[in-house]
Order: sequence, then structure tokens, then C-alpha cells
Amino acid sequence: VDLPWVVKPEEKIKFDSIFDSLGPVGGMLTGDKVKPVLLNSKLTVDILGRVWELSDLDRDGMLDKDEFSVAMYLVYRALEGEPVPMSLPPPLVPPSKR
Amino acid sequence: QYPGGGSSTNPFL
Repeated sequence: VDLPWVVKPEEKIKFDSIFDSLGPVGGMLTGDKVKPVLLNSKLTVDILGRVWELSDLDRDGMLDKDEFSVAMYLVYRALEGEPVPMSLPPPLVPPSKR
Repeated sequence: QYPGGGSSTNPFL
């Protein structure tokens, strides 16, 4: 699969700087650190739970930089009124994880 | 509900 990632380079830079500001350990952010940030969006726990499911691609309870970008992308789109998909569309899967 | 029997890795559940 050779699709461009839907997370644009300029968005990725923004998401990466948020990621770094949260104090990742070993390049990963735990759920404890990500949860308050996502709750800040004022989206429901229902929606945020689905965002987490779609973002934590390896299901290890932590997000790396690319997984975090997926989470932020979905949150931003949800805030713009777009529904969060039930499964992750291929263009949203980070190229590093295909 | 969580295959593998462990607890959820989802902090929102």
C-alpha cells in the first residue's frame, strides 16, 4: 500500500511538538499522560475511547509519536463535526506501521 | 470483551 498519510507534514509537526511537551518516556506516552489531553477536547469518553482504540495500533496501552498523531488527527476531525470511524481507514495508518 | 483475558489497554474504558 503506497498511500500518502492523511496527517499532513505541518500537522505532524504540531502533533509532534504536543507529544514532546507531554514528557514521553522511551518515545512513548502512557494512557495516563494522553488521557487528560484528549479529555480537554470536550469530546465524550465514548468517542475518545474509540479514538484510543484506533490509535493504539499495537494495543500496548501507550502511544508512540505516530500513534499519537493518529489520535490527535481523529480528535481534531471530530471537533470539526466529522464522525470517528469504527475502523482505521488505510490512509490513516502511519506509513511506519503498514 | 478483551481477548487475551488481560485488562483493557484503553484508558477510556
